[in-house]
Amino acid sequence: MGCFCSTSKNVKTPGYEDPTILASETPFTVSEVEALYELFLKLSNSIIEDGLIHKEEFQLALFRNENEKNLFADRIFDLFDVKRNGVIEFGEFVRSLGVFHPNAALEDKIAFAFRLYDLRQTGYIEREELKEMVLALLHESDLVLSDDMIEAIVDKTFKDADTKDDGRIDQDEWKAFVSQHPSLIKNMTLPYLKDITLAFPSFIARTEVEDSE
Amino acid sequence: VAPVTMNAFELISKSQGLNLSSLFEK
Repeated sequence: MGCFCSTSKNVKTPGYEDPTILASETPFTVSEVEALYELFLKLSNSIIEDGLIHKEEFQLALFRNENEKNLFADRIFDLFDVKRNGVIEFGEFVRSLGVFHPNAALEDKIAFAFRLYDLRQTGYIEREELKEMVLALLHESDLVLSDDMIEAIVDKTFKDADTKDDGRIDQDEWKAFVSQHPSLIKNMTLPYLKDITLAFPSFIARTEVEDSE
Repeated sequence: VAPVTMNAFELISKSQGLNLSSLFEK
């Protein structure tokens, strides 16, 4: 596999966007956006060298296996793929990862997690969706629970979260539930994003734009 | 035996598919 990236700074991937604009719209600095471009190049050329992240490349990065099927990884990919064209472009990658930045607004993290769990995109998390997600998690883990136990866990969680008792969890109920259980969105923060320039320092020698406060 | 107090969303949040830190591993 050849190097597609650092030696040709003027050749950008399809969907490339100006780092200064992306930095103005996200919690990232210009330097961090440029470092993310290094990561993006690596991910987007891991299987198909076209500078776009395909689902198989996303799965390969997450699981070290391009054929790994995972409900949640699929949902994350679909949310990152804002244009719904089957690939993640650089701008989509940066804007979506911005939600996972430690400095991103808590309400953005809560809203993203809601959309993630609203599998059928109805604007509500329904009981069947919750059970489907629990079953998917059990399938990927070594944890074995009886169907009665799964039903009990889903019932209890739904009873606690669905405070309006209308059989579905809306965004306000989700927000209230997360405020009672903040650990639920722990995975919505990636501390790595604060150190991204250390993880991908090679852009520094060729950076074109100075950061400004 | 899992306690019935287990939170379904807590369980779900443990999925490897939601662990994006893997993207940053070299």
